[in-house]
Amino acid sequence: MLELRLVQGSLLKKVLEAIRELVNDANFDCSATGFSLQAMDSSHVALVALLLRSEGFEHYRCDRNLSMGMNLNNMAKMLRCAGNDDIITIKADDGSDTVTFMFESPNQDKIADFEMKLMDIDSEHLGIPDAEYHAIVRMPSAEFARICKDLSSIGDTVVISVTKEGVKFSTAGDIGTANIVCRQNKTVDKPEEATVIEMQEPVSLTFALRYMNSFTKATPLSETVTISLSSELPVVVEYKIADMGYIRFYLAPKIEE
Amino acid sequence: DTKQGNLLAFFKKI
Repeated sequence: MLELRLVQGSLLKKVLEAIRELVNDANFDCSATGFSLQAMDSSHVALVALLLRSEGFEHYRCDRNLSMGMNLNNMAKMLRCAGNDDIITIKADDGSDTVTFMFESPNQDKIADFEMKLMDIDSEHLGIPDAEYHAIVRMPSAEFARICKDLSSIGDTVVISVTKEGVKFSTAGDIGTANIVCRQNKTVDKPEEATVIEMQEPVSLTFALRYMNSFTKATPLSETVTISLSSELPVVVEYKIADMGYIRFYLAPKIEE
Repeated sequence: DTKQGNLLAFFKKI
């Protein structure tokens, strides 16, 4: 028996909108730790890892570990039927081939349940080792989204370079080139507006903008984004989900031939 | 020239 009651149901709606472009089908894993997901895109270039910790739910019952295969577009269709202020409860019985999403309006005058068919998915789980990153950049998520969108109108790839001076996003295409430098800026009114760079050593890596733009669908989940870079590793683009967990995107770099 | 890296080259399947 599984029963997860999330008062801030809009979080789940936003999570689905953040990942459904990247991944079609995925297994949601439920354990005492929380509600989680790890899935790669079909070309094995990008990976999304989601964790919603059990403590973040108003009620969390998971009698035994359960993996539920879901089509994310279908799940998003159902969650779009929940109001932004609704409380969402996810329910499943052991051995069942369906999951139920229950939506309650804040004043309890409307209760809806949507039952969705589960699917068997052969998922490839990857072990992601803890890593020391050469550079970690934290910046406003909307600013990062704007940069990725702007650069993708010029080129297909972005070079992200971190130096003492700041973080530089560069692209080149048929019509020309573009460079956007964001300097460390801690003297802002609100901490979420700051750009903070922790650098052990300079790093420069090239990534496909198509994937970066897809990651920025998670922007509504968090005011800030953290970009962790190491010269020999995939980049991690992390959006923290307030008090509950995170959504992390990993992207393999472009490599010199 | 660059080519797209693959995550399986960095992380192991478990």
